[in-house]
Amino acid sequence: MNIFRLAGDLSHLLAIIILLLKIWKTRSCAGISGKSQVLFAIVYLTRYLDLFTTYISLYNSIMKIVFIAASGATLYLMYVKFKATYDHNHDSFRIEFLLIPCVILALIINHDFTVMEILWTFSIYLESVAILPQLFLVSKTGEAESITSHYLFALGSYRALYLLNWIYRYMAESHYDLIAIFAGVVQTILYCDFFYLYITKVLKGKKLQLPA
Amino acid sequence: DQEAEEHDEL
Repeated sequence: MNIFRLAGDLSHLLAIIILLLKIWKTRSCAGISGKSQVLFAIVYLTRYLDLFTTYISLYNSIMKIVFIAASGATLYLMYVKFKATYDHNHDSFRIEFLLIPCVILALIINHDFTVMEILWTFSIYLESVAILPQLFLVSKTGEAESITSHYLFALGSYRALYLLNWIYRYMAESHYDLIAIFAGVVQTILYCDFFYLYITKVLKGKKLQLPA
Repeated sequence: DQEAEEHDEL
């Protein structure tokens, strides 16, 4: 564990907490893509199956359980409790366009052709693009609430911090994982446009509004 | 080297 990895994990945790609090406090999931949240739930469930097979550390196990539980809670709030506030019409990204290529890619490019490893690889690929329905929703409505912007910033920062973690681990431990690094770079690039808007607008107290 | 091993990251 190094400082970049810890900062990345905490940023990830913060993102999930911000999202849950936003929905809970405002009693609304307006502006949040249910499809991205479904994809994240699939990511956690397929990646953290190793909870049953491999023990790494208490920290590791607890974080995995928290991510799965928070993801389930988010889906419950969006699709059951505050269903009436869910922005169906704008959340129209076709997730099969992400799911199918990720399945195919995981079957072709993986470290080992076993069920667990393919599911892990699939989850890494899917995570890298899972935010697209959310970004699509923001682009369709042309704006995002500040709290949604904070959520996206924390979520995007997590993988960017992981990139630093991977650079550190390569230099300090000669450890690297090309699949994770490649997907992490893709994931971070997808947020770049948003990062720019966040820094130039939201941090200056303005609402995140896309040019018409 | 790149072989399947425990994934210790989240």
